[in-house]
Amino acid sequence: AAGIGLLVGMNCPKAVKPRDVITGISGRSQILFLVTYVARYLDLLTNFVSVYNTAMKVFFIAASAATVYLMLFKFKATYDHNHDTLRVEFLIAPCALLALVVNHDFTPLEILWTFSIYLESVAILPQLFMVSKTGEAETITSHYLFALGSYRALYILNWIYRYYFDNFFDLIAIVAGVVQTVLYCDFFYLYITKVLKGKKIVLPA
Amino acid sequence: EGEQLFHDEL
Repeated sequence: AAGIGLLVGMNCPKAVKPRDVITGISGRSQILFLVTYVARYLDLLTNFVSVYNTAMKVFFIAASAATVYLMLFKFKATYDHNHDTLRVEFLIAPCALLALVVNHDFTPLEILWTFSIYLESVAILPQLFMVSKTGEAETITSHYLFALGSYRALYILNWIYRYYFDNFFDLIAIVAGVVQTVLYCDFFYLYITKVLKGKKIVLPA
Repeated sequence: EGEQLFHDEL
């Protein structure tokens, strides 16, 4: 929530003058996150888990939709097309196929949920690709990525807790969550060793 | 425990 809120905040027209909108954010990753949250939270109206759960689902969908709108429409001029080039079809197709093959239940909602779990684990790739292409990440982008990466990393602790105390585990969510966290690891390394020391992340050219 | 009826995580 902090990471997504940061992104909306930094892209919000009231908060910053248009030219200050942070560059270096991958619109493609933001679209993948929007698809992820919509596909996963379709049960928003049918399954009530808790006020917190529903509130966060609404927030995730609304904030990522707002980010996509602000980035690709309102501030289209500052969107960096040249560096945001990772082909998302190569991420979406395998996740869709895998969701059809490996799932808990062959029903539309469950397959969409599974697709969303797989997609989330690779949704950050366009962003990491863009950072490697631009060779650097703005500090605010680094904070956003750190928050986003630690979100799923913390879930791993929760899954361990639930395994030992509730004797419950969801292998699909766990495997995808571990893959997703691993994808952030090299970024976490850069974040800890550089950004937290006040330096900017500049990748070797 | 059995099969999970619906997903209670984000």
